[in-house]
Amino acid sequence: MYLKRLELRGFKTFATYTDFLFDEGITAIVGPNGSGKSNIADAVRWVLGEQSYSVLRGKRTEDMIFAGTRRRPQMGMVEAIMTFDNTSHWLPIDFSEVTIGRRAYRSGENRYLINGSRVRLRDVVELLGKAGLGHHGLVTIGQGVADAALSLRPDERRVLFEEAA
Amino acid sequence: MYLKRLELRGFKTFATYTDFLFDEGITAIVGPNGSGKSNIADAVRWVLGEQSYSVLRGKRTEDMIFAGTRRRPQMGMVEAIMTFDNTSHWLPIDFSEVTIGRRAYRSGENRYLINGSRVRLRDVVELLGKAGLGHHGLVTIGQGVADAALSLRPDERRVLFEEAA
Amino acid sequence: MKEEFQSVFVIAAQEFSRYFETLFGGGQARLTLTDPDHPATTGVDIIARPPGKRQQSLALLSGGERALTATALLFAVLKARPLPFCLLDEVDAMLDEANVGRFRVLLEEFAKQTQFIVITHNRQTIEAADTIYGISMGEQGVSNVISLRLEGEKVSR
Amino acid sequence: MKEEFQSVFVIAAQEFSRYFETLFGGGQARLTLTDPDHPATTGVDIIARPPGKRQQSLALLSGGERALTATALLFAVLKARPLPFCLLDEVDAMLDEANVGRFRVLLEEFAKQTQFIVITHNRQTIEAADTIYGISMGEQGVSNVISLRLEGEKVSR
Ligand SMILES: Nc1ncnc2c1ncn2[C@@H]1O[C@H](COP(=O)(O)OP(=O)(O)OP(=O)(O)O)[C@@H](O)[C@H]1O
Ligand SMILES: Nc1ncnc2c1ncn2[C@@H]1O[C@H](COP(=O)(O)OP(=O)(O)OP(=O)(O)O)[C@@H](O)[C@H]1O
Ligand SMILES: [Mg+2]
Ligand SMILES: [Mg+2]
Repeated sequence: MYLKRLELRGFKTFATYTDFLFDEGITAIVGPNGSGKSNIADAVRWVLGEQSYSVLRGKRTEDMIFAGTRRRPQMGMVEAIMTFDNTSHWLPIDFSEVTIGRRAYRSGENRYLINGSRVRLRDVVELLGKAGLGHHGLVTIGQGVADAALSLRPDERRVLFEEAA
Repeated sequence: MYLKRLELRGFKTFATYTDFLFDEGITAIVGPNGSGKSNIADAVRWVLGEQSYSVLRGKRTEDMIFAGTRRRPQMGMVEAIMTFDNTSHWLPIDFSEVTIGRRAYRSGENRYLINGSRVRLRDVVELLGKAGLGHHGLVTIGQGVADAALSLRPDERRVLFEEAA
Repeated sequence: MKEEFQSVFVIAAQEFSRYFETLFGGGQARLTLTDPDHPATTGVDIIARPPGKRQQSLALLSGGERALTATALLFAVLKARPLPFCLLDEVDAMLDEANVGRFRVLLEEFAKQTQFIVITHNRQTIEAADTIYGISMGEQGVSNVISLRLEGEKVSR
Repeated sequence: MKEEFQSVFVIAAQEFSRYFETLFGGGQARLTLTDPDHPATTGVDIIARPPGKRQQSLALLSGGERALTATALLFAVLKARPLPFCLLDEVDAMLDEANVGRFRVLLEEFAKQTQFIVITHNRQTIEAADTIYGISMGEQGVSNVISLRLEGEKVSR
């Protein structure tokens, strides 16, 4: 089971349609400060159902939508889709390829999709939960998170282990 | 006015007598992880009278004294001395060169010295205060402090300006 | 849930000690429970001693030593409860050349079981990758992407 | 004390906008008071817009953009209330090549008035130095020091 593809349209600085293809093994993402690398990490969390905007470095739905600049107008919606190779049946759903998608609008409305069909957030959470991708806090490990794990109090640090369980 | 010299003996990883000579302008300090670079920053804060051991990444006096390793015994005391060129009379004291020193013992006792004579902590604080070096929180800017300045709440951030004043 | 904590902890604790030694090229570390009699509420403590040094509180560790210790911990939890993929965002930023080298070896080992997407500025980490995506900021405040595969084939997107 | 805050703030605010543009090579930023009618208690807010981007909350800034903005702020306060010397510990760690270059230029300018001791791993920052101290960890857990002066004269201590 691995992530084959991440498609972004309107997610933060990824205004234009962007299609990342991934292989198994190691993929590196490089580039200057502020170019959009960590925004990719945010997109992954967002598609997987992240509900805390502070974790996504924002405050509300519209912070996830390309805000526009002097040279390019803002967008009205954002869409991101992750495609998983599921031949190992990690996701308990009878498809060898599974897409999980999320769309959001400036109104604040969020929509969730599995294999292109609209579902509820809880369906995404449930599917990922069964695959061990639900509460697993380590799917993306952000800038500064690693050191934070050391600064936590012992009772807070426990949560790392509980979330992975 | 500038820092001419920093002498360490027994300060954290600087077990053996170490003598840093500094010129005006820029001095770079380089080296691998854990070699002792930030310990030098701690020593500077410590000599200037720092009383918060958490700021010095420790808990008590003895954390400032070389703790020993399997190959070398711990030490019983630490001493650090900073020598300032004072020809511009930045420090309101009638010497063209001024040394500020601090010694501490495993007992927890701390001693303060100005030009080699024993003084009280308050004398050091007062002298530095008159020179604008008293509460100035920016004498050393540590790993992570810079970003923290952005994460502070507005009322906390105010302290940056008050401390420098 | 609490049974789960216990089983995750036991495996992670074992792996943490191993990964710490691998990443530091020596030294030793372990995880401990603050209240072993109460697994439902106990906290988790870390005891770490880099090679050639004496064991002291975590606070006294250097920036790079903390980053490396945290990496050992996160990999240990990942080993106890594997994920199909994991995205690392500049976890190697504070590491010197020697430590990045050991991090890279561990990452390559782990990558046999887990797909990694690694945001990095570090040459050694980049060298471990099969595919590289270069991100740049365009004039309109929009991210542009170029992909580079290991064979040197460059594709603009 | 509160008068002092006001005078420090006015100068720092002016310098902050200037240093931000210098370090980012463009864009704009300013400091604002949350409660200007009450200078004794007002907080200080930061509004920052990197070049080519739209102004958004500080939280949305990248790791490097935050480090650069914080550097502009700290230099601004230093300009308002100068110190004879200042020690910087890896403040350039998150910066890419272009940003380190601009940081270095500002540092060199500032160094005409202030002595700087800079702990760094960054080649460009090291190049700005007149003296370099190399610290290494010896076998006994003791720090060793080598100094290198710009003329290339190497002295072991
Ligand atoms: N909704 C949005 N619309 C447009 N731009 C946005 C939006 N949200 C965030 N940004 C911009 O994205 C940039 C941050 O991008 P990101 O954090 O991905 O950078 P990065 O490549 O990780 O850089 P670094 O190497 O410094 O960590 C900021 O400049 C921010 O203004
Ligand atoms: N009292 C002490 N006695 C002996 N060693 C100590 C003492 N206090 C701290 N240390 C050691 O000093 C080391 C940290 O040194 P320091 O923080 O200066 O490293 P650094 O060169 O800044 O590294 P980095 O590049 O990772 O930031 C730790 O390994 C710690 O164990
Ligand atoms: Mg980033
Ligand atoms: Mg350090």
